[in-house]
Amino acid sequence: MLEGKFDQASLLKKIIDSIRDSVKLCNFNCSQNDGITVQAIDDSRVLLIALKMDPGCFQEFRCDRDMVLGLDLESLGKILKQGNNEDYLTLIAEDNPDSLLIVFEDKKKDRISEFSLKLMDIDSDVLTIDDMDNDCSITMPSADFSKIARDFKTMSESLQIIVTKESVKFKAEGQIGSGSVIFKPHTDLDNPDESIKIDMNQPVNLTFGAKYLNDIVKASTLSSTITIKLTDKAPALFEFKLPSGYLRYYLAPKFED
Amino acid sequence: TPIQNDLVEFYTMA
Repeated sequence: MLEGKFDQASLLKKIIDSIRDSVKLCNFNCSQNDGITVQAIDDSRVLLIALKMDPGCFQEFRCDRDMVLGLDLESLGKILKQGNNEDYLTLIAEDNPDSLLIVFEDKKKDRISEFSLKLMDIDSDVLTIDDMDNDCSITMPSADFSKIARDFKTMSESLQIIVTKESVKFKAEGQIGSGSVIFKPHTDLDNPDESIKIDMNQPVNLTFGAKYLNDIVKASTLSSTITIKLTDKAPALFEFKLPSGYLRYYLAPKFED
Repeated sequence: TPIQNDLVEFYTMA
């Protein structure tokens, strides 16, 4: 049996809102030690989502035996809208389930809402992603990165990320002209999440689809910082930390033909 | 114009 209780429904709501425009169907893998993990690739095979909700994400978590919950995220999203952000949210599944029970409890009123979501058999390819050495790692406020991704999408289909030891530069070239934003590393002692940290082994210059970056920055609601790991001619990793665990996006770059 | 790569080509199926 699975029983996972979130202190606030808003955490799962934000996570599902961050991924459901990229993937519609995915398997939630549940286990006692790892909590709930998800790996899913978007239909265009450009973006991969790796989610890890450790048991620490939950106020209470038990999973007596490993199980896989095949979920339609659009349907799950409809049910999650029924609860309030502050509610307790509990996911309950029996062994070999054909449905997932979702329970909202209002903390102040004696109100309990229960929903049952039908599960699906989902065939999905799982990719092995080894921890590799990256050429660069940037940690910056997620709001800043989100603004760049949203603003530059109106100018160009692509966004270039150029990292040197001294700076990270975001650059877009489109029909109407071009633009760039440069950030230099700095440490904000009063507000550490406002700091910008650049670790560089080798400079990189990579280009990504603006559409996918716009999907990725939907997760900015989950964490005030984002870590971007870049390696020449390889997929980039965009990571948002959860209270315990992470939401990662792996995005294939664009190359010149 | 740069060409979009397929992510799956970078990794192996588990």
